[in-house]
Amino acid sequence: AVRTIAVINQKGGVGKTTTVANLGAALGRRGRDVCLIDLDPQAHLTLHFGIEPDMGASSIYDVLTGETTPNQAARKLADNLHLVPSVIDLAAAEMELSGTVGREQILSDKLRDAPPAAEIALIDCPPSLGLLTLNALAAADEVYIPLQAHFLALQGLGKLLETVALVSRRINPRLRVAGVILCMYESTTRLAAEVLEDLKAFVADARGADVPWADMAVFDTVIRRNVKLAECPSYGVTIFDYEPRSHGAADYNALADEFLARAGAP
Amino acid sequence: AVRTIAVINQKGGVGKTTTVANLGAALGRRGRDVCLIDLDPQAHLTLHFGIEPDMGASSIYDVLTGETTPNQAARKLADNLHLVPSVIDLAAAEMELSGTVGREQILSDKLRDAPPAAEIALIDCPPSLGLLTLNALAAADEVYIPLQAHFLALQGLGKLLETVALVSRRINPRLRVAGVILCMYESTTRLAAEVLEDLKAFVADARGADVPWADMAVFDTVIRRNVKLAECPSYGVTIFDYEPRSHGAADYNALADEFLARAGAP
Ligand SMILES: Nc1ncnc2c1ncn2[C@@H]1O[C@H](COP(=O)(O)OP(=O)(O)OP(=O)(O)O)[C@@H](O)[C@H]1O
Ligand SMILES: Nc1ncnc2c1ncn2[C@@H]1O[C@H](COP(=O)(O)OP(=O)(O)OP(=O)(O)O)[C@@H](O)[C@H]1O
Ligand SMILES: [Mg+2]
Ligand SMILES: [Mg+2]
Repeated sequence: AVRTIAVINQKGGVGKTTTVANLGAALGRRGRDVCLIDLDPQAHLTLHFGIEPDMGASSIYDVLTGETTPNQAARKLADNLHLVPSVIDLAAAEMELSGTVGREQILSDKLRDAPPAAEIALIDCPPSLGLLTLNALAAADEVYIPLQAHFLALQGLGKLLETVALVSRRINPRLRVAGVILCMYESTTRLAAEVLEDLKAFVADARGADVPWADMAVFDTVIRRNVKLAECPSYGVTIFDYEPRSHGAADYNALADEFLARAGAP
Repeated sequence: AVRTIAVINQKGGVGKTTTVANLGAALGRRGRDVCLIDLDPQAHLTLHFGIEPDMGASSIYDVLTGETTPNQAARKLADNLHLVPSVIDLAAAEMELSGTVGREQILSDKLRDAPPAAEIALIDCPPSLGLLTLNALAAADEVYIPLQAHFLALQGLGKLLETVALVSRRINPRLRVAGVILCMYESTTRLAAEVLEDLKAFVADARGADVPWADMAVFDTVIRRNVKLAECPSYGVTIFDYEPRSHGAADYNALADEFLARAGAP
């Protein structure tokens, strides 16, 4: 069965898309079969790989409306790496589907009817806790949360976890929050160190509680701020094809290794 | 009449809130009477000033539902600086109001019925082109666009301007895009220089066209990346009260001066 992972944070610009692209690519390079799903109407993951989001080709929108399946819509990016692209109409889909019974479970239904031919599916979500993100939560086994160590990071995390709790209770009891990934980390600043400390305390407090994030971890690997990560999308490639000796590549490689090491963990 | 300015960019985390808070404060310190409006359900502008977004006190939500007026809901932050706070329920408002006739014009109606007692109103918008942002566009005289000089900045700008064009045509003919403000600018990177160059070409091409952004400018002042700007919200203050000798303070002061110098311009 596909291990389905939702990559979520309603705060804008914290590294969700960059993480899905580069962690996904790193896992593919380690021989895991990975399917990326772009669930953001702004289609940045799709654009990251140099694909135009509304070429008339199949997209996640067509998957949601039942027009096509994930495997039919998936574009091959590399060995072991596929992408179900987004499309400009996805915002229209969010409106259209909002009247449907069980509207948060459409993606989950489609993925169950026709699972992607992959070991791992990574879903990139928009900066909101709206219907598309709720669909990702309903469909996911695990949630990974990219986080920028700035003020309000923990408040946003609290709000996100409330939503996870609701989805877990009403829709998807197997949902669990696996971890937080610190992104765009500025290790020389006191702000980052303070937020990291607060985050670790928060996570420690959750241990043993009867909540879907009781076992959440803060990844030891932090993704440092590195302009190479901001540059590589303009070439339609990941950091590994753009600047393999950069800190960005080193950090996402380390993240993939840690991800796999933790993979067996409950 | 209040000069109403919508601060918009559907891309997440590009500096909208930081700009509204600090440009607003700088204009207030120069004797302009400024009213800030937090139109984001994530309420980061409200939290920036150390105000809890759901204290039972009046908010922009109550303004939208007609429960109260902007002046009644406004909280005094400093001489010449008020804030109409957001509240967690604002996301519910977006749903509730989406069934209403002329649903994009609710804020515009309320601001016309009971204008804020200020010279300048700055509206902070969420990272989307959804109903709340459309309300800001319908209510505004001008649009200011904070922009991070990264890949996809111009594509996002293009999409935003399409939306401006629609609102201008169907709802608010006086709407114009006044300018782009480069935020979180990393002046040592080639990426930033390339994006800035593309942006200037884009803006030059628009001159003389029959579009609401024909006169848009790229502000000469760029806001440099400065961790002090990320730190000051955790003290509930703007950069001027936190670190007045920082680059962040210098840049937002310069931006305010440029804003006022341009103020008379068409
Ligand atoms: N570690 C990093 N160092 C430098 N730049 C980065 C890093 N991670 C991401 N970026 C850049 O910062 C910007 C925001 O990152 P990204 O788009 O991945 O965030 P996001 O959370 O997906 O944003 P949104 O909420 O808009 O979907 C992008 O231009 C990206 O290229
Ligand atoms: N010039 C800057 N230098 C360093 N950090 C900054 C700068 N401007 C903003 N920040 C920080 O970066 C983060 C994102 O900025 P901000 O919240 O203002 O963006 P936004 O566009 O309002 O985001 P959203 O799309 O989520 O509303 C915040 O933590 C903020 O404190
Ligand atoms: Mg993204
Ligand atoms: Mg904001």
